[in-house]
Amino acid sequence: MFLKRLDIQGFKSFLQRIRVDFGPGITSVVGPNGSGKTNIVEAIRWVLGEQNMRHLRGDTLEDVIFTGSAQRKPLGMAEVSLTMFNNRGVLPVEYTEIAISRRTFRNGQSEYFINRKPCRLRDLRDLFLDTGMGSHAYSLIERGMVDNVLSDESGHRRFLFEEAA
Amino acid sequence: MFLKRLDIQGFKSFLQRIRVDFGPGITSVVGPNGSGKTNIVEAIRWVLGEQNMRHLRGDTLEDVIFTGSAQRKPLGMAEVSLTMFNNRGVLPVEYTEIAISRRTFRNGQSEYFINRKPCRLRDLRDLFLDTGMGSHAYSLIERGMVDNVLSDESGHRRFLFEEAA
Amino acid sequence: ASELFQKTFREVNENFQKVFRTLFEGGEAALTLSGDDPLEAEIEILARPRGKKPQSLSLLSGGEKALTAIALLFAIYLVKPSPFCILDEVDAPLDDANIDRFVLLLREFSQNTQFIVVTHNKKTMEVADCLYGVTMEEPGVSKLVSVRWNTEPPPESEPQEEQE
Amino acid sequence: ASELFQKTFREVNENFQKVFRTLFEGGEAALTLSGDDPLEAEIEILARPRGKKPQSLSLLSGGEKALTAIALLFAIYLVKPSPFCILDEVDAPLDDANIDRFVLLLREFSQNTQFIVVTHNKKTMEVADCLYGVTMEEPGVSKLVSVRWNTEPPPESEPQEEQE
Ligand SMILES: Nc1ncnc2c1ncn2[C@@H]1O[C@H](COP(=O)(O)OP(=O)(O)OP(=O)(O)O)[C@@H](O)[C@H]1O
Ligand SMILES: Nc1ncnc2c1ncn2[C@@H]1O[C@H](COP(=O)(O)OP(=O)(O)OP(=O)(O)O)[C@@H](O)[C@H]1O
Ligand SMILES: [Mg+2]
Ligand SMILES: [Mg+2]
Repeated sequence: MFLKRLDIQGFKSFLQRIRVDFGPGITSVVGPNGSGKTNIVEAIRWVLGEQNMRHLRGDTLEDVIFTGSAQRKPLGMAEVSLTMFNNRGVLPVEYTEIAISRRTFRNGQSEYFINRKPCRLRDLRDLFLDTGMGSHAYSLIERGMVDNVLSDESGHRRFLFEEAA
Repeated sequence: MFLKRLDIQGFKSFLQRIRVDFGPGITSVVGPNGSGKTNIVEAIRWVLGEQNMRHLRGDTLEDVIFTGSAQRKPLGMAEVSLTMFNNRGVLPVEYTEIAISRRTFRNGQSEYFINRKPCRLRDLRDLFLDTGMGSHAYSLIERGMVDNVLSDESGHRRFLFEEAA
Repeated sequence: ASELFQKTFREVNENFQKVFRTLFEGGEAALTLSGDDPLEAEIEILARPRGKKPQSLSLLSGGEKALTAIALLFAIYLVKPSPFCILDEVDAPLDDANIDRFVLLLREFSQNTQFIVVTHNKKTMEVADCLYGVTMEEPGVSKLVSVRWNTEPPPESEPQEEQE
Repeated sequence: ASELFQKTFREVNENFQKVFRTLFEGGEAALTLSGDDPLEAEIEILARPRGKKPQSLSLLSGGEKALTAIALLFAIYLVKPSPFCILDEVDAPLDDANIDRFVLLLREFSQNTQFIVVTHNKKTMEVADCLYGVTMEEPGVSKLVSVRWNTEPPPESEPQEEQE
């Protein structure tokens, strides 16, 4: 097993802190339209270092911070943490358990942590560079990719091949 | 009521002649993936005068003729006929019932009929020009249109508006 | 031409607001024209589901986007209803509650318009007045089967079981 | 780099043919490189469902296209399996029979890979080892509810009913 837990607070529709514990095998996420399922997927993408706001359906980084609702005020910060086992030595670090965190504030400031030690965004990204897990690779498949992977311009396919090479 | 009957033979996966009788209200078409449901929709689009093969997922006009299967030989002709009531005088002709037909052959030749009288493709198209039923208007809504209608470039929306004006 | 467009635009906008509120059970939506020349202006969409803050359309969920598009397409249709309307799997991204509201609207519109609805969804099938099944028992060859009429079959045609 | 690409390409191609035949219960599929320079060549897809004549990809149905894309994405994944894989509603265009085959493949791959599967489909939900529900009882505010574990909950965490 690899993923242990996901903690989300203030990211998109998650006003309140939620925690997702992962078991082995298949974890299914279900719920009505607009309830927050894809937001959970995007939280994982974001904490792995996604830099392209278009892949998070947003314009600016501020779009991922809880913006309030009819009855709730906006929050000032979004934070996502992903805790993983490193039992197969998949990740190039000596820890057996790794927690990565990413935070962003309304003033545009961002913070990044690996096992609570501050680091840079690129350290988060580099952690996953060669494992196929980087936030662009084939480890995240959503409806739009079906058209992309079959489209006439084979650029998308080539990119996936190179990630797998 | 307006649509009375659709006859399809040799069009795409319809080796054998099929006939769809339309009742008032909602007619639902169901079946497994790849069974031919969208082909029926495209048959209607085609007989109404669709000229853009991309809207029929094809390259050339020949793509709509039954191409054979593992056990069957290809056919030489595709033919679709649509029979309609003209009870509300929706169509600009004196008949109370109108049957339009379109045929195409492997050699590229095509034939068009209104009530069994030969005519040109543009006569079929002109028949529906101002009724919102022309093969491009909002009377045919499929999954791809959802993205189009919401996309940043508002050209698609404008086109639909002009059709409704 | 500009006047006709503006008139159509106002009508579509009014319909859009009503249909959106019906499909979303509240919330609000509107269309705006940006730019001075109406014939060149961009048509922009604002949509805010009930209880949520107004945000850019892109942040809506897959199902919310589909429902918004359906609301807009129906809003345009209502200006000049076509005698028939074909829907090919537009209900695919919708959850049960949204399908219920979508199907209610279909039934209302179907009093003036014949609808041909291709679907995999059982709830959508249930409101059909007439149901056709398409199969490919023989690979590559489509067959039309099991027609069911909830209402009187139309004159001059008998219900067909399997077509040869 | 060209050699590595060619090796990867051959492997993906082999996997693609196998996975396609599993998901389509037969038929055949292949990838081809067009052009002389492998690093610049277009990667083209051929796909022929069982019993049908080979045709251009565009003529396939919505569900057949989705299944072909899934076969290709899994083929690439198999070359270098990621420790986890997220699928967001990729099963939406599939009919019941295709979902059954898709879900069988998921279970097989899930022995080596953690899958997070977002879905509206009941058949897909049924093979989950663990199920999370997301709701918005309060509009605009997501809540995680009713976790069900088919297997032992993972160490150091208790099953949660509703989170505050
Ligand atoms: N910054 C934000 N603050 C508050 N809410 C947000 C923010 N960004 C997005 N949302 C809300 O999240 C909702 C979308 O959630 P999401 O895309 O996760 O839905 P979903 O469960 O995947 O639904 P579907 O089944 O339709 O795909 C939108 O309604 C949007 O209003
Ligand atoms: N010219 C042709 N001759 C024979 N078969 C054809 C021809 N053109 C397309 N087909 C077949 O028609 C099938 C597609 O049918 P269609 O798109 O109507 O399926 P569908 O019922 O809409 O399925 P889905 O539920 O997946 O959308 C393809 O498998 C294709 O092989
Ligand atoms: Mg979603
Ligand atoms: Mg289809």
